[in-house]
Amino acid sequence: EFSQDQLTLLNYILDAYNKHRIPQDMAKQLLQEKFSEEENFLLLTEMATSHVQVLVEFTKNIPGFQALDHEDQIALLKGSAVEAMFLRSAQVFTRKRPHGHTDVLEDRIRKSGISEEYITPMFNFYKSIGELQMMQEEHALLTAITILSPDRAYVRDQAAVERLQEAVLEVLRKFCRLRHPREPQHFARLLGRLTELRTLNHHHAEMLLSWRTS
Amino acid sequence: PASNLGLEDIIRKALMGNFED
Repeated sequence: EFSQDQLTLLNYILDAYNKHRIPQDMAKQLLQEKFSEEENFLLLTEMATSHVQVLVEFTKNIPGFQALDHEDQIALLKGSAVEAMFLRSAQVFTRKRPHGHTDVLEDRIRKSGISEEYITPMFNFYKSIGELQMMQEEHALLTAITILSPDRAYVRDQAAVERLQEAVLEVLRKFCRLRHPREPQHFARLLGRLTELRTLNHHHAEMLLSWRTS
Repeated sequence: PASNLGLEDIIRKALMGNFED
């Protein structure tokens, strides 16, 4: 069972995850009919910026994060922003959406000047996330775990970050055992997505470069 | 607009205050 502290940690992270979202009007813009490569580019850039702000607001609510060294907080956020963005956008693509919406989103991304080489791994990742049928708690906890990665560049006090990540990992492990009793591999499969995210992170840097030049 | 700021600038600004204000 969860200890009282673990329950508090879970609810704290879940509330923050539900509270801090991309503004509704911006999300709606994505579904408009207007399509031009420039508009898609601008909209996706604006979405990415808004997502970083939402990510920071979420992260500030992770118990213990604001007690970390200030520069380490920045190193963690900078190192995880792209992965957290892919994880969150995966949720958009896997949640039961009115049929048309996901195609509009996918079409918009495919027609925004991003080369196919980067789009395919992105949608493969969304598919593999979809197969896990993750609950909201799992998305929130996995996002926190991604951010609290002690091995990000420029992090100095790795032990302090590891202690925080360990606490969240333990909550996720218990949550999976409680809510997926017939799937002993579920927790391991969730963590497997984190390694997939790291390759997307690498792709993303190259993609931005090629996107800017084109 | 915020989208011209670099990633680190956006993070620093958001960490300091509530960015939405």
